[in-house]
Amino acid sequence: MRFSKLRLTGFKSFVDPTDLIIADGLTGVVGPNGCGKSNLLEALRWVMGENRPKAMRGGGMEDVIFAGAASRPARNFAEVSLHLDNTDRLAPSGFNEADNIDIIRRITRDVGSAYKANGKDVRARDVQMLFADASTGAHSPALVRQGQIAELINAKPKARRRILEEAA
Amino acid sequence: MRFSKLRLTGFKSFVDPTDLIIADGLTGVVGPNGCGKSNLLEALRWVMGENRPKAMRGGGMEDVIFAGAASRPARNFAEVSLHLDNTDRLAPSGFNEADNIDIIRRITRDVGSAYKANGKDVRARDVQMLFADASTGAHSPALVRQGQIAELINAKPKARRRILEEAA
Amino acid sequence: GRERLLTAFEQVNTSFAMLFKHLFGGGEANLVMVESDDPLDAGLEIMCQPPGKKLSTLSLLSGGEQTLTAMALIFAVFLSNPAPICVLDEVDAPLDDANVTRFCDLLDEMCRQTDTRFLIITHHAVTMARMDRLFGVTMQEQGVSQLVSVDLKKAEALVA
Amino acid sequence: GRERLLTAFEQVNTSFAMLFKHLFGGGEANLVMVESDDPLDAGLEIMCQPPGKKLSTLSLLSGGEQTLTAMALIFAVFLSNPAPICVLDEVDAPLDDANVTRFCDLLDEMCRQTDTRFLIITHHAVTMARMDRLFGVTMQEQGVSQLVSVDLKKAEALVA
Ligand SMILES: Nc1ncnc2c1ncn2[C@@H]1O[C@H](COP(=O)(O)OP(=O)(O)OP(=O)(O)O)[C@@H](O)[C@H]1O
Ligand SMILES: Nc1ncnc2c1ncn2[C@@H]1O[C@H](COP(=O)(O)OP(=O)(O)OP(=O)(O)O)[C@@H](O)[C@H]1O
Ligand SMILES: [Mg+2]
Ligand SMILES: [Mg+2]
Repeated sequence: MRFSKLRLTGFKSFVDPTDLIIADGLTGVVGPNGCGKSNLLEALRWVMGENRPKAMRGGGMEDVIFAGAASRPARNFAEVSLHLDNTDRLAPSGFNEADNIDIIRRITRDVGSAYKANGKDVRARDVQMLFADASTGAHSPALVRQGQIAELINAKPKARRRILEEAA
Repeated sequence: MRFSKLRLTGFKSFVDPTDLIIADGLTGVVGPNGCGKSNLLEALRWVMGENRPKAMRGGGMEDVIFAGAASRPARNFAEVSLHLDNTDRLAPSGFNEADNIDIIRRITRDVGSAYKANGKDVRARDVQMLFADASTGAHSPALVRQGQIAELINAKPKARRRILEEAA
Repeated sequence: GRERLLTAFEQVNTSFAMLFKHLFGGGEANLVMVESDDPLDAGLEIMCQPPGKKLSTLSLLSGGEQTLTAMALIFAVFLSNPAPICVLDEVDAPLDDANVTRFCDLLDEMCRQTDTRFLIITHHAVTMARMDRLFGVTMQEQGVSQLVSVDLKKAEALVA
Repeated sequence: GRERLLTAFEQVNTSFAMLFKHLFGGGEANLVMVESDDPLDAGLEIMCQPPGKKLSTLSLLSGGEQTLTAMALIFAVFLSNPAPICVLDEVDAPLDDANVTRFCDLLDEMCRQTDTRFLIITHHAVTMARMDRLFGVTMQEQGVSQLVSVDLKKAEALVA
């Protein structure tokens, strides 16, 4: 199961539909301060089922909806879709029937989040389980937020132990 | 009262006597990771009366004594002296008689710290007061440790308020 | 007690708002007392709006934007009572080249307004180039630090 | 419960010690369980000794050394159960050029050992030059992000 594409629409500063193609090896993401690089990582964690606003630098889950800019009005929904290539049929059961797996999450103001997997409505829990079974997910230790290394260094020993629990 | 020179002997990785000349304007300090740059700032805060080991990245006050290296044995004392130019006679009273003020702090293993001001024994408190009256000192907001900005950003609002208290 | 804190707050808030605009080339920012009516017990929230973006708390800004904002606050506090010595340890690490340049412009401005002597620890080539002089720290002998005076060309080799 | 944690600990500790040596070009490092005999309740202390220096806890190391050590731990955990996707957001910020190069060598090694796809967010010119491809994020229109494909020369202008 390989991650091949991330599409953002109305998610934080990515108001227009934007595709990030994820290919093999090392892909660099560059740009000035504040242009949106960290928002891409947050979109990935969000579509995999992140449910804590603080982990998205926000006060509430709706803080990910495009809030408007100088020449653009605020949106009232945000959507991120993740396209997985499953030709190797290594996906967790329940999702292993198709060549491709498309996970879509949409949040609508005052309504909440809704998830789809290959067009079918699913619960947040199903999506979280899919990624957990595939050794990834919103809390994967392989997703290192900006400043997270400093947190690990400064953490008390008991807080640090939790990184090991991800491995166990 | 101007800061003109810092001398380190046996302080952390500066085992040999080392002079840092502090001139007007902007002085840059550069070098690879781990070469000793942050140790210089710690030496300055230490000679001004820093008394919390954690603020020196250590477990105990003796952690600032040179602990040895591949080809050098550990030392049993550390000393830092700070040379202040007081020709403008703007120093706090009690220290305002001389053209120069030399503050020396020495810590000896199993003995503790001793301070001198222009050759005369003084208490840690006297040194701390001198620098506090001169709008500086170990806890001056103008001394920004590595990672301290990140701490300020991530601090809870009540913890952040303390930076204002330094100003009041 | 309370009076002094409130006066300091007003003064720092004014400087902070001005320094933020200066560093971001526009926008707005303000300090807000939160969580208590008693200034001695309140917390400090930072509201900021970089140019062309929406007003939000500090936490919703990017890493570099948060750093620049925090710098504006630190210098606002500094200006209210300038210290004779200021040491900044790798504060420019999260900044891109454009913002590092603005940071250096701010340092020049501080040098004009105060008698403060500055020690700037940095890995950034842009910052190094803006200094009045450079000292290099080396460990030729493992575990033993030495200080050397360097000119800019040598420093770039030292840091690389 | 306890068994699994202890097994994970052993495996991660071995990888960690090896990755540390690899990243520092020598030295020693170890994870130690502290504050409790019960592994489910214990804390994790990190003992490290960069080449030519004394053994100490992580807290006595320099900023860059701490970052490199934390990277060794993160990758040790990663190797015990490689994820299909790994995203690193500006983890190279505190590193000097020599250490950034070692970090990139480690990434190449991870690519050889696993099928993981990596997204590396960075401001560092050295890191950019080591990537297989580059995407640039821009805000031509204030507050609105766009993604563009870039070649290395363009990226250096983007970041500057
Ligand atoms: N809901 C939202 N609507 C519109 N813009 C948003 C929203 N949430 C965050 N932003 C904007 O996104 C920007 C942050 O982007 P991001 O953190 O991705 O930057 P970055 O490229 O990682 O920068 P740095 O290099 O400084 O870390 C902020 O300027 C913020 O104003
Ligand atoms: N008591 C001591 N005796 C000998 N060496 C010490 C002592 N305390 C700290 N050190 C060494 O000093 C080094 C740290 O130096 P410092 O933090 O100043 O580095 P730095 O130049 O700031 O690096 P960076 O760019 O990574 O922040 C560490 O490698 C540590 O081993
Ligand atoms: Mg970022
Ligand atoms: Mg340092």
